[in-house]
Amino acid sequence: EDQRLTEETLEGYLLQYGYLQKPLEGADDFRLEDITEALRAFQEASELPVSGQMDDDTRARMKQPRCGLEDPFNQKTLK
Amino acid sequence: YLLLGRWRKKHLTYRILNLPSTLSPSRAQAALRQAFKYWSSVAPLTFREVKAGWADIRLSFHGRQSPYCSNTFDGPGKVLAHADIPELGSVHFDKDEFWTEGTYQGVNLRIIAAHEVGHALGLGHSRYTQALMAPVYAGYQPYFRLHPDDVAGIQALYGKKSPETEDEEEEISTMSPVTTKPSPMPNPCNSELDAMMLGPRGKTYAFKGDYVWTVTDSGPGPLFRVSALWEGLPGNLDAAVYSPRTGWTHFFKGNKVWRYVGFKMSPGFPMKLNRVEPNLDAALYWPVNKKVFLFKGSGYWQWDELASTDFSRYPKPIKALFTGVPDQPSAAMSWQDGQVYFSKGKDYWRLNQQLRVAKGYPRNITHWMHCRPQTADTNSFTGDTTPPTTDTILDTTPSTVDSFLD
Repeated sequence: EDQRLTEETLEGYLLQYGYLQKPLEGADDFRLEDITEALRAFQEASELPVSGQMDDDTRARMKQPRCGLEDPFNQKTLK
Repeated sequence: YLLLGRWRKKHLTYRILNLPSTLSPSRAQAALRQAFKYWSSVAPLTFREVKAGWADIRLSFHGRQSPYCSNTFDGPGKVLAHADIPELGSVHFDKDEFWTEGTYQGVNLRIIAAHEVGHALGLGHSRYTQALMAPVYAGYQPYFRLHPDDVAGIQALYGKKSPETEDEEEEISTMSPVTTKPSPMPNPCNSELDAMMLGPRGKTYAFKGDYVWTVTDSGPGPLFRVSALWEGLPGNLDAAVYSPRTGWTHFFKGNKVWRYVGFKMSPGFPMKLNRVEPNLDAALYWPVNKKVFLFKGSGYWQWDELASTDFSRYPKPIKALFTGVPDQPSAAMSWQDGQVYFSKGKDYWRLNQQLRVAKGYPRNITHWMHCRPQTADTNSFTGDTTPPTTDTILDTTPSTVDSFLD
């Protein structure tokens, strides 16, 4: 449950701030590679080690207070 | 930086629709107003606050539910604020945040407001984690200034600020800085002043070294180079005095005196001082007899600007007229409250209408500057701190000299 909750929080954050984008058609679930790519973009923009994996630093960064607008750091979603 | 849009005009209005509960109204308003000044000081933008009716940019606070905003907030932490891009103009803050000013506690309203105003002007999030436009709040910074990426972004949208684009109606603090390597900047909250004066339009100025700042009830304003406001004026002044009677502002340094009307130097100045001693300590205008007083050491000169003054019986002892005032004051001024103020070192004295030092003085000048680091807001005027923002502006060289006071 905890693992699932973390995944949902992660996807929610990446989606809310423009690192992930819901596909216009097809299933709602994200492919793992999309999530990994989005997480890498977030880690790079946050000057964290870019692993594509959730770690403590990434989690801590995602908890920091911030602006509600999206980030333009995932080139694919920005396009 | 990322550009998201742009206003087709450069003179914008803004309106503060409501305020947070964790800051006094004056404190919160000062923080929000300052947020605009960061941008108008680096780009040819002007912002005029309106108290009613329509405004281009509208700032408001709402919580989880808002009839006016589809983006709800989420309580303390997480999302702090959001804004629409041009030309929509809405800027919203999460009212459930602990909004503060001048302290590391809570979330600094001024910095977040400056970030959101950046969005309202068309900037997206910056890749530089230390930039104002970075998406994540980097915490309170006492000497906050815009990051070069922020400046590059706003100037990509609206161009650079140049003297020609200045508008007389503009607030002084929006004057244009050009970033050079700053000489050491004084800390307004614990510097011995060179001079102070109640200037035109009731603004209180404090001078130290190459810099000048305004003193308001919410603390020191941003630092500017003296020459950025009064072109041609050097730093490290001896004295400064504004006379409402003549509209003249006089600055004294060494054996020279500069005269300005507003911020324009009068023709023929600077001139040489020759009937009072050089290297004055302080000067003030006393509205009771409409004369200017010049101070040096233990003596003073009383000068009638509009008549030829007989200085043969001067200097007279300071103590003969100003009871309880120390010799060699570093600055002096009459203020809006009808009292006279002298400062020396880190102390200041207040004198009543009878020019007698009031009980309980001297006090520490940080009190007068409304500086009190590290505390949450208290009521305005008992002192809190808005550490200065730091803008640095080009310097200019002094011009030729004639003689004065004849």
